[in-house]
Amino acid sequence: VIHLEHISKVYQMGTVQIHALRDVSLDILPNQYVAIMGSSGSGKSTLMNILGCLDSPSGGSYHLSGNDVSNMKDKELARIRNQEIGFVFQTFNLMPRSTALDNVALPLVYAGYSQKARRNKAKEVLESVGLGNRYNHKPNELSGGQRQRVAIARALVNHPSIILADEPTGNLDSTTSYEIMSLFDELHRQGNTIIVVTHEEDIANYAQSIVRLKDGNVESIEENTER
Amino acid sequence: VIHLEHISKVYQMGTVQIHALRDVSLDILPNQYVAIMGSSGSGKSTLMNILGCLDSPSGGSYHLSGNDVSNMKDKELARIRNQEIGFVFQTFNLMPRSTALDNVALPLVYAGYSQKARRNKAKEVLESVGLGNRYNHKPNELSGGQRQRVAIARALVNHPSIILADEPTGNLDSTTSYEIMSLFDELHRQGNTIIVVTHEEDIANYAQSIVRLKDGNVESIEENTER
Ligand SMILES: Nc1ncnc2c1ncn2[C@@H]1O[C@H](COP(=O)(O)OP(=O)(O)OP(=O)(O)O)[C@@H](O)[C@H]1O
Ligand SMILES: Nc1ncnc2c1ncn2[C@@H]1O[C@H](COP(=O)(O)OP(=O)(O)OP(=O)(O)O)[C@@H](O)[C@H]1O
Ligand SMILES: [Mg+2]
Ligand SMILES: [Mg+2]
Repeated sequence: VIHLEHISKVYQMGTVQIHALRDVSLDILPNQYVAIMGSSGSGKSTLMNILGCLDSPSGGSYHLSGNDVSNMKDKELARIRNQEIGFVFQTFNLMPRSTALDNVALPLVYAGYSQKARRNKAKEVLESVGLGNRYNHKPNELSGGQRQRVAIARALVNHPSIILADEPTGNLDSTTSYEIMSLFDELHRQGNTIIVVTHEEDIANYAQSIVRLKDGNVESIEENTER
Repeated sequence: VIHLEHISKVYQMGTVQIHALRDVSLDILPNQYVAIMGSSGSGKSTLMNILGCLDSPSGGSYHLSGNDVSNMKDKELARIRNQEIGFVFQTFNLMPRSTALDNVALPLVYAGYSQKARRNKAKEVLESVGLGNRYNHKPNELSGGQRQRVAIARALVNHPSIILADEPTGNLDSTTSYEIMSLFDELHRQGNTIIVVTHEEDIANYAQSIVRLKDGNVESIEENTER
């Protein structure tokens, strides 16, 4: 469902070029569960932004479900970002003046739900990440791990078939991490495609294969024999 | 050097009271290295904000180097926050329109350094966290782990004797985490007091003792026999 061919991403900083991604080719099948690892600055989030149709590469091609993403119109890209892909950002990106409930309900507005249906659906997803008693808190009235879970809930609320999670357990204790990874396991079991960036081997071991990035290139892809 | 007695912190949300901290009493000696653990929402960051003189408790008392913090004037509190305590925030809190260099140099402005001295000192500290080649990047031109390291560098630039680090390795791969924890070990060896909030047992094991919070209370304090 995901076909990347010779993807590169270069940032121009004055006279200096930063090669965030150099040459990444990757195939991810439907219902596959992939972990992406690599050192700080190796290009993981840059790769996730391209996969999530939030950024375009400098070179190479990205085919999603057989269609070339660079040929898609804005309206189709917006629909894909809202309905097909759920993105958990490394730095959460919550709306600071809205409650947890309103943050989670926002993707449902684009999907055309009524206000009552949005509130009920958003509350349900917040409960599934353990935040049933925090839904009327704004982000600055929540702990770091609670904000992270609001970001996770928002990514899942439209039942996307592709879940992109950038360090989803970075701020969570082991018990809460286990709850989130069990939730991802269930989503995988339901047929969805899951891609998780993590720096923790324990979290990577929930996936079927582990892609390791190094300096903007794919260093290795290992099958996880424990799954 | 740190003496907390029956500290509580309550937030009023409409008619509901949230007890972020219920009854925390704790003594931390000079040159002690303490790790704080506990589930998401158990009160760790709230405790750190009180320790860092960034927030005041609802009840109880906090004595720092023998002085009651609640009796201190604003000028003295500002001096302590700038010179005595280095704080690494869980969500970094960098200035978005300034470069890494300017973010790290800011505490040196209050400390009265010349511009040339500030730039040199800030570059030196950024190099010590592996960001020597990223100092003119703004936060949105940095990876998550790079932003985290800018926050760490900024906390250390004024050579504070008390370092409060809230999840300093949450976005770092194992090699980079090891570099940061080695840096903290060196600062500890130099006589400073280190308090680290972490959800990872590997990181907590660098400390001499581990304080575990649960629902706003201290559940246990264990000596780390491996140190
Ligand atoms: N301004 C606020 N208003 C209301 N409740 C708050 C506020 N700030 C924090 N809380 C609540 O206080 C509790 C403790 O928050 P705190 O940030 O200290 O947790 P934490 O242990 O650091 O969690 P994490 O590991 O997720 O970062 C949480 O349940 C949070 O929802
Ligand atoms: N807008 C930008 N301009 C210049 N350089 C950038 C920009 N965005 C990212 N970079 C650089 O590209 C590289 C890759 O960044 P990326 O965020 O993909 O890393 P990462 O693997 O996600 O790291 P981390 O584990 O720290 O989150 C980094 O070295 C970063 O400094
Ligand atoms: Mg990243
Ligand atoms: Mg916290």
